[in-house]
Amino acid sequence: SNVGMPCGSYVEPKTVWLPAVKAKGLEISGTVARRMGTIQMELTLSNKAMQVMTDFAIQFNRNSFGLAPAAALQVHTPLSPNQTIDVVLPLSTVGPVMKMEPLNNLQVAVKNNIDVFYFSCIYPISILFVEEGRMERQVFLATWKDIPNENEAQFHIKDCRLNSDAVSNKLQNNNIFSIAKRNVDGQEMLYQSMRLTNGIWVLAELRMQASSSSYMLSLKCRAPEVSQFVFQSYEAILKN
Amino acid sequence: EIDDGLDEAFSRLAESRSNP
Repeated sequence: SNVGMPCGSYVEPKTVWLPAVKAKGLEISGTVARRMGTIQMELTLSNKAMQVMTDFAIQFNRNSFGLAPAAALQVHTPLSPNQTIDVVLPLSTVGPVMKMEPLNNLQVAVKNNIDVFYFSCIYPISILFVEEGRMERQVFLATWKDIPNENEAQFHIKDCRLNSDAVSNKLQNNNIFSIAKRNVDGQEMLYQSMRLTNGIWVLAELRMQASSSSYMLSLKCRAPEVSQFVFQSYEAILKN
Repeated sequence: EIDDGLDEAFSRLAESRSNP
């Protein structure tokens, strides 16, 4: 069990983003991860064509949080038929911004010596939670009061049996910080904060009933359109 | 938790949320 132990941040398993049939034999699978404060795209490139592939480059369309490659795609050697390589591409969040649908959608173009190929991928919003996301308690209380009720969104997290310390630890490994814990009538209430790379703060109340395996998550944010993506990240973090 | 004098405020918040 990982209870009480630092176990790293949640990283989605790689999925196929570009099937070989759509890219003249180039297959790309990948994931976007946050590791030690750095956001990176982790790619596996497979050459399923009959010819060598060279001259790789990558470009992103503008996107909701300004994600952009922070370096060139490093594929040093030609990729032979049937060869597969893993590549890590560091990302920055200071690229051009345009609101995407859904918000966490990223459109990517990859070129090689054969052609240019396009694909879309979805990344977990938790990669954008910064290490400096612990809000001061006084500021939290004032902000919680200040954000109007119509900006509050509520979600159920079902089938989760972790205790509140395990929950806090798992979330903190993903830069979701518990700043207060209260027990009221047998319910554990955790008050939490996180900050996105673009400066948006999200405040959370996680309510856990001892008798139930379902948690209630209430999120308050001045940009409430991010809330459903934050909920998705809570689910992924707590259930993995 | 650090005793910053806000413990009571969080208790009030939690109670108001539990019993609106």
